[in-house]
Amino acid sequence: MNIFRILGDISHLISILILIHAVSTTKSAQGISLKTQAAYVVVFVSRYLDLFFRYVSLYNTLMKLFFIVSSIYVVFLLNRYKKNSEKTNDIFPVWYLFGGAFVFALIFNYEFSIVEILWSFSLWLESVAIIPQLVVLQRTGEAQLLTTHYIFALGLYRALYIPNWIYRYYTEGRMDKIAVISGILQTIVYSDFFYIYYKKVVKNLKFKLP
Amino acid sequence: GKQTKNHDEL
Repeated sequence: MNIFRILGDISHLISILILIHAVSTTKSAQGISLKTQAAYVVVFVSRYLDLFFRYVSLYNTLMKLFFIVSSIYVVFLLNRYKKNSEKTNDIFPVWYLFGGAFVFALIFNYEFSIVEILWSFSLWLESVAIIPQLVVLQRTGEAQLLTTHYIFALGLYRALYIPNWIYRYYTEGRMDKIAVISGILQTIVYSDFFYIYYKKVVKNLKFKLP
Repeated sequence: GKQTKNHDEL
């Protein structure tokens, strides 16, 4: 395991902790897309089916369990704090993302089996799952700082996987084409957000310096 | 490089 992947996984872990912290302390689901979070439940459950038949390492198993359980917990929290009277900005037709990811999974997979197709589906779905959240962000106009930190940490995780894949290609001769291409797609989806985050958050912090 | 699935990645 190389430094890029560890940092990526830590970033992913932190993003979820930030989200849970933000929703439970404010007791509000405002500004968080339930559609994006429900998509992540589908992503993790369909990707980690190999928990039942393949043991990689304790680290791998614990992280997989964490991502499945925490994503379900987030959806539970959002449902608990969701106010029905509130005008929703969560309007993106998420079924397009599911449909598109499924078609891609049927075309690009390492084996035409249920487990392999679901694995590929999870990668494509993850690469675009943040879109409903970005739409909410855009429509709300101003977001809580924690929400933007959450999206940043979540985007950073897959971006850090890219140098990990380059490193593995040179050291191990490994190249997981589906993971790499969907990972690059995911980073492109985040690129606009990264730019705005840099402008708003990083520069504002600098402005506060004496 | 050979095309393989990285089973150890999350």
